[in-house]
Amino acid sequence: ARTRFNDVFQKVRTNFQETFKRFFRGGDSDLLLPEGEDPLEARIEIKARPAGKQLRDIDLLSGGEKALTAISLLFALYMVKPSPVCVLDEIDAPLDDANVQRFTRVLGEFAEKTQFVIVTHNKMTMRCASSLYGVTMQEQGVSKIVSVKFDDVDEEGEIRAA
Amino acid sequence: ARTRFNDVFQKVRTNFQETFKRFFRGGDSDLLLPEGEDPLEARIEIKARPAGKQLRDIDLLSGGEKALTAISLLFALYMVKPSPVCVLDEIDAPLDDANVQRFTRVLGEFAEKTQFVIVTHNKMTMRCASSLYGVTMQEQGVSKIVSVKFDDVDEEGEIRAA
Amino acid sequence: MILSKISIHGFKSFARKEELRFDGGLTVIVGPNGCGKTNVVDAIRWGLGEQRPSILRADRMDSLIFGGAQSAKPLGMAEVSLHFDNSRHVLPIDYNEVVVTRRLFRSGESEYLLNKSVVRLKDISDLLMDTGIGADAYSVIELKMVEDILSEKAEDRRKLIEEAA
Amino acid sequence: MILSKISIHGFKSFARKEELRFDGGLTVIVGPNGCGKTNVVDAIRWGLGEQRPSILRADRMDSLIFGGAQSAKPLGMAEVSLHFDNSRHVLPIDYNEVVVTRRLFRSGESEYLLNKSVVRLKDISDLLMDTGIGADAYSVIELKMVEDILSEKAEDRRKLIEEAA
Ligand SMILES: Nc1ncnc2c1ncn2[C@@H]1O[C@H](COP(=O)(O)OP(=O)(O)OP(=O)(O)O)[C@@H](O)[C@H]1O
Ligand SMILES: Nc1ncnc2c1ncn2[C@@H]1O[C@H](COP(=O)(O)OP(=O)(O)OP(=O)(O)O)[C@@H](O)[C@H]1O
Ligand SMILES: [Mg+2]
Ligand SMILES: [Mg+2]
Repeated sequence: ARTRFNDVFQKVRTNFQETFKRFFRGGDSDLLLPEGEDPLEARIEIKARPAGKQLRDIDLLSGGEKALTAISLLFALYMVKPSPVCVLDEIDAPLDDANVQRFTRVLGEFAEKTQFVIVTHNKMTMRCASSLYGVTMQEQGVSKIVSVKFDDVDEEGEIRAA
Repeated sequence: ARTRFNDVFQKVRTNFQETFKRFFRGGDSDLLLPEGEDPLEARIEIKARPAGKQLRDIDLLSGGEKALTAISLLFALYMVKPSPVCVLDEIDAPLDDANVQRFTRVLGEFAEKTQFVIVTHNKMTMRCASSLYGVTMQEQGVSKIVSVKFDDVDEEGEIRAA
Repeated sequence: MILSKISIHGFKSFARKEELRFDGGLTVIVGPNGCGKTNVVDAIRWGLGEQRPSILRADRMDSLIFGGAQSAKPLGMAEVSLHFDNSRHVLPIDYNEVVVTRRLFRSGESEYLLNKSVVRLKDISDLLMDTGIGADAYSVIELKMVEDILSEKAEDRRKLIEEAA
Repeated sequence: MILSKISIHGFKSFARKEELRFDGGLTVIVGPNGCGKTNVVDAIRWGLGEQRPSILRADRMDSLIFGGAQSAKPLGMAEVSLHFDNSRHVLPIDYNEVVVTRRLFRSGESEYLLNKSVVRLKDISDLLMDTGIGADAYSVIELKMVEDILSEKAEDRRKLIEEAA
């Protein structure tokens, strides 16, 4: 069990260093197991340094930088063991438009091995969909699922009757 | 102290019932002090029921409904005691476009008594600004404040050099 | 293995039977605040065997059953079915389509079905083991979880790596 | 009483002195992720007397001082000044403009100034008392706080109402 965990840990670590650079256009990141402790029990430390900045405590990152770091780690895991289905709920909300574009580009690359289900209010993320669904409450308090074309989603995020 | 607290509590409660209806176009809300307990010590319970739905535990509200309920309570407090300055950091992120429009309309009404400082990535909120500032890191790792016109903010939320 | 369809009936705000088909690519779900998008996410988690009410934003399990609205009476049962296309036989079972169904009754009783025959929860967890989509896996990520994944307490991070091992 | 200007120097990512003027209406701050918008919000909180490092997302107070970047060396001091237009004499002090300044040195020493003369923190809290903009008041709201305001634990809600009393 120990060698297996170590093996996977090293793979995720290398992947994380790669996906982080892709999202932050530079910078560096790392996952560390404290020396001398049993790998099956020890805490896993995470380091993240956006390009051009000093390495600081992970809590000092901004809201968008934290979301992007967590997403990089998630994709690093998928590179080791792709999950057939991945559900993301408004994870793009803290991202600025430039980061949303990078996020959706990487999603497209992973969409071969993993099927994504994404809940969002962001128009740019909607455009990347291969199929788009709307949830409405035409009857108050009762949810209904309708299939939607991108042009049907108006300014309000409301779905015009398809 | 007790009559003063009770007095303010009742005012905030009535205001909250009013602001909540304004944001949710109906529905009802309440703030309750459990019977028989000392008003200065008792927990304040909050109830919120969007239009057409049953009254349920506040934890069952959606992300956007929770943000809107908290904003209604905040404005109810401002009606009792306006704070000269109010700073809101990405509080519009979970809101759909229809709710962002309602939020900015109410902000406009309160802007006579209270000065608002709003951090946002949402283009609709940006349009309501009386003055717009950008924070950039032209020098990596060093923040700089620039004054911006709405047209300068491009798709990316980046600020074109003014 | 692809999740090809989910059907939801009586779970949270879904008073009537609703279906959502997946094409294996990027499925995006949109809609106004409070209309039921995250309830679909919760339905996927619940259907995969999630046992903790707090993860499903409920204080007790029976608040998962449709509790009524202006135009619809409360229901007695919540049911979610997840349809998987198993034509490449990733799941160790002899069917081309595998349907995992979970039911909850007002009485508190639960029922699990595999291709319409009643099984135990353990049969479903064993089936989904090692595929990366069980209830515990990292396959559902909400914005609120970002703080946990990066936080000092690090348990969540370890669990994520262990799941991949 | 209007907050007319804030100047920030050496606080968090502000290596050079920067100023932001307010016109009393709706001031909106925009910019890409990680550029320093929430650091401006933290500067306002800190300038008003906030003492808890956790509210300012710092593990210790000295991580509030600019720690260096590719093109700029770490600084020895953080300073924030808040300028208030007091022409209607809302603040019980005889000036038309009131400037509240806070400094922090690498040594850990703090300094508070009112219109350029050194005062104690207590003098600043007394001055801002009952105006609704002290450090404890409900004048700064972040998205993360929405969960707290509505949560079961209700302490935060009580504090909000008490502040208005
Ligand atoms: N058992 C139940 N019966 C009926 N309605 C329910 C039940 N449980 C939750 N709801 C309703 O579901 C709604 C929340 O839906 P959900 O959280 O999915 O919204 P959402 O589409 O994700 O919105 P947002 O964009 O704000 O995140 C609430 O208004 C709540 O009243
Ligand atoms: N003492 C310090 N010295 C230098 N830089 C610092 C210091 N403290 C924090 N920072 C930097 O400030 C950045 C965070 O800024 P901030 O949280 O204000 O971003 P933001 O504009 O709010 O972004 P978002 O849109 O993602 O919320 C981090 O990248 C961090 O490295
Ligand atoms: Mg939601
Ligand atoms: Mg921020």
